[in-house]
Amino acid sequence: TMLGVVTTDALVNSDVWRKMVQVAVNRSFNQITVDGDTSTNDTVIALASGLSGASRISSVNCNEAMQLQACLDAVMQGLAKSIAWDGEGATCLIEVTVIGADSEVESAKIARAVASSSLVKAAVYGRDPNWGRIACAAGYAGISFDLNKLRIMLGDILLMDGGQPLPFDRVAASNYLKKAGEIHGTVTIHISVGDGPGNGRAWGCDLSYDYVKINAEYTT
Amino acid sequence: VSSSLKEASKYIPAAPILLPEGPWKQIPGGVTAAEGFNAAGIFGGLRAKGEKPDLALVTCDVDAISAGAFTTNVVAAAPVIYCKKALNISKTARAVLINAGQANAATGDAGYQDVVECANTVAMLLKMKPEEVLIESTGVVGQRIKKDALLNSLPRLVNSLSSSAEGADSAAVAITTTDLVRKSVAVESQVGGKIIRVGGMAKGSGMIHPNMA
Repeated sequence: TMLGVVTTDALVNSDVWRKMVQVAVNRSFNQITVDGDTSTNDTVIALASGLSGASRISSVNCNEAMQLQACLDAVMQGLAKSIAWDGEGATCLIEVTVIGADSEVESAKIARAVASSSLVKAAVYGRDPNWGRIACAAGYAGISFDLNKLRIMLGDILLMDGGQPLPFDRVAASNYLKKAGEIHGTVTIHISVGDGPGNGRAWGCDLSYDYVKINAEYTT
Repeated sequence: VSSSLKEASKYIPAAPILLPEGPWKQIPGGVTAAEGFNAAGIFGGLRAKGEKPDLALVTCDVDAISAGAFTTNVVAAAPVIYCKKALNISKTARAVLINAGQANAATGDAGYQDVVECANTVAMLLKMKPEEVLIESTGVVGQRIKKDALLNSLPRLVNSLSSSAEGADSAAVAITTTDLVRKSVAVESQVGGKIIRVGGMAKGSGMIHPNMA
């Protein structure tokens, strides 16, 4: 289960605040995954006191609303990433960025499919730069794209381009994963699926033996 | 109170918060950074074992404009059902009570009554309307909350409320379950040329694939 409480002293109308919060949730908490289990209790409550003295925000289509939305997105993304970073048994955070789909929603869906893949997660834990599993997860996300435009980078190592697997330094790629695991850092997977305007990100973590151990013991 | 909040906040280390770049500055305080908010986290005896804080409260000095996003899991927990109703009744809220240890999910009508009783008791102590009190629970699915221990801890929880960073950090500890770190962050930025603050806390480590709406 994830729970969140977010507070602000901005002055904002109820309908505007409720829309902004859902947008921020979709760009943050709804883009993380540890084990693919959607909890019975997931909740984010967001409260705005209006005590900052700033002017009232009464529409989502104004500069002030965009400034507040950006802050709200940042706080929720910071918290959401810390949840994925602290996934049970995790040794590193996995950040998946997808560009080139037709919309933000489509890119986000591909990114989350990759971040949710047990095979990708286990490959990261095994320090295996397994581009095939990344491509496979992108392919089953339910978003169509031209395979010949598929490009995959692990960190700054290019693994696939134009849909073709490339020769790459496997030891360097594996060491990149090993180092991230040693410092509980971040593994970045960057995927391009075409020339569309949509960009999206998702966050997850690697899948270790400890995840099974923790959950075999944490019983009802 | 301050020393007990400080002690509670140090129970587990802070998570590294990877904030995206932007026109904001990270500031201390989490949920209490914004003007008008108070928080506290205490040990209420709710967890199966150990003495880690397990009961948190966040309050606002004024009627705060409220919003919520909730699991779309059909087997929604009692606090989720309660909060959705409360947000439909009222556009504002004044308090969020959070317990760790039991999720109060798949607990039927009895579990729902537990939520109502907790909200009513917090409302009575804080002199608010029950629908202004929102509830979040986390922990073992299928178990009802340890209601007596929770209700008996409420006066001490209310007396521990603080607008300090320790208040926010102790609350961030009290909402955790299998988390290894507490998750809390706040930023300061400009909106329309005026300084505003946005802060928050979160928990989560397992059963994580949110689809909230």
